[in-house]
Formats: sequence, C-alpha cells, structure tokens
Amino acid sequence: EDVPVCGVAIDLNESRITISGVPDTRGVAAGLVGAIAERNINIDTIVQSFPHQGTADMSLVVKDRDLREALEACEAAASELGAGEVSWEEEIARVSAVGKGMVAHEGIAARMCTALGDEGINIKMITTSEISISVVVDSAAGERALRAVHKAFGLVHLPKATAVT
Amino acid sequence: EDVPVCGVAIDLNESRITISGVPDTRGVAAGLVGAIAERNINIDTIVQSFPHQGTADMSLVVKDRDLREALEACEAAASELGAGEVSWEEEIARVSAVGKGMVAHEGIAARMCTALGDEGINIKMITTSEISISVVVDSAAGERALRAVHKAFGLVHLPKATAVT
Ligand SMILES: C[C@@H](O)[C@H](N)C(=O)O
Ligand SMILES: C[C@@H](O)[C@H](N)C(=O)O
Repeated sequence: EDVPVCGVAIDLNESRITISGVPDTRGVAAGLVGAIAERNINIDTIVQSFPHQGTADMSLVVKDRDLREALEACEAAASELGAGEVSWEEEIARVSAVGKGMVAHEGIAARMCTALGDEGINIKMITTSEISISVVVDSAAGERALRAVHKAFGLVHLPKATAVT
Repeated sequence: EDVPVCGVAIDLNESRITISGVPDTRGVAAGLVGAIAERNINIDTIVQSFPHQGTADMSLVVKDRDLREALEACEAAASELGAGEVSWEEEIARVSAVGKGMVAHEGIAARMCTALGDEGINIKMITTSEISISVVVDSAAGERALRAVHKAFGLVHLPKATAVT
C-alpha cells in the first residue's frame, strides 16, 4: 500500500498561546494577529476554529524564546479587543507528518491519530494542510509520539536525523 | 518589498462540520477522524484547537458533495464517543494565500486578516501551514474576499484563472 507520508518531524521548542472568547466581529482577528506581527514575532501556526455563540478561540504556536513577548502582545490586544482570557503552555511537542501526495489525507490523519491514541497519548491540537498534518501533544510524550507515528507509517525512526531543532 | 505570496485561490464548493464538546481523552480524535476515513470521504482540513475545561471543538472542511455522508459519520461517532452537538454550514468560501517562502508568516497572516476586516468581511476560521494561510468566510463574501486579498498582496485578480473548481 503506497503511503504518501515521506517524513515525520518533531519540534520541542515551541509554546502555545490560546486566546479564548475572541469576539466574532470583523477586524478582531486582524487586531490580534497584527499585534504579534508588528513585534516581528514569527508565528508558527495560527488556528481559529468556527465561532460558537458569538466568540471563537484562537491559538498560536510560537518559538519558546518568543513566548514572553508574544504573550505581552496578546494580552494587550485581547484586553483592547474585548477578548477573554489568554492562556499558554510551554511544555508542548509538535509532531508533523509530511507528504507529497496527501490526497488520501483522511486515511493519513486517522492513522496518525489512532497511532497516538493506541499509545495512550492525548492529542491537544490538530491542523492539516495539503502537505502536512501537525499534532500537538505534551512535550513529555513527544519522543513516544514521534516513534508511534514513524511506526504507523512504516518509516525508520532516526531521532537525531529527524528531530527539528 | 518582497512579498512571498505567489497566489490566492478560492474554493466555493466546500462545507464545514463542527463537533463541539469533544472529550479531551486519548483516542477520541482518532474515533472521529477514523469514522470519516473509513467511508473514504476526503477531508480537506481538520482543525482542533486546544481543549478547554475537558473538551475541544473539532472542525472539518469537506467537499459539498460529501457533506451528507460526512455528517452521518460524524453524528454517529460523536454520539458514540460522548461528544456534544454536531453543527454544519454549506455556504462557506475558503480563501487561501499560498507562498513558497512564508517565513515572514506573521506579517502575511496579519495583512490577510486586515485586508478582510477592512473590507467588512467576517472571518470564520483560520489555519496556517508552512506554505499557506487559509481563511474561511461566508460564501456570499467570497468573491469580495478574494479580490481584497489579491489587492493586499499586489497580485492581479483573474477570477477565472484563480478560482479553484
Ligand atoms: C473571530 C474573528 O475571526 C472575527 N470573526 C474576525 O473576523 O476578526
Ligand atoms: C480532544 C481529542 O483530541 C482528545 N484529546 C484525543 O486525544 O483524542
């Protein structure tokens, strides 16, 4: 069976910030994202799911070294824009499966989530794109998660070679 | 100023499904995603943000033609796994900015969100990857959103050439 996943990587040097209760009004997302951008902080991932009863949650993944400054920007912007609380977490690991032909996407996402669930690992965040699926887990589970996903896709686990930074 | 966005596309043939109150317990995401995968339904995008007070929301973007079957799968799985309500929406447009060098990511996301906000367009979902930023808006705002994002990145708006399906 041809599995179009050609690599799995882990990033242990990231943190997440979640802004809850982001008002579902135009221009608010722009205000939040803009506040970070103007400090030249690199945002690895932005996730905002569909609003529910007038608000949405927005999560950002940034490098650990940028967490403090990103938090300052988020807290100021959240307060100004009427968003809710800002929470964060440093001890996360982001595991990404990358593939050229992720057309059979749903099978790959299911396989990745199942591999983690079977290993007893709790999934904290999921995002997909045409060429990758990223899952966030606790950093303590990172190495085990990487191995489980490698195994699920029949790839060789080479910790030094595949770890990202 | 070198802007690494080389194209903007719109997809008007997609629908979203949101499962609220997904229990934050290992194996649950696998159950939901697996239920769709085993029906061979292509999932365009999976988004699950960080859990809050024991549950998370998961949203899926699928092709309009697959909505009914995807919903059946989601409702059955949600009920079995103790998740909350399943909501959906057909009238969405997904606008994606794609670029080779999205290293200056945060500036691009900010520019895209700002362009939409300034145009009076409400953002319903945001996801980013290394090479793209996707935003979901109401389908009625789709064409205007596409134009606004083209303009924001100094690209020529060619409706026929750039519309995706
Ligand atoms: C929630 C947030 O995305 C809002 N809808 C906006 O457009 O800015
Ligand atoms: C919420 C959902 O992702 C759950 N944490 C799981 O691992 O399946």
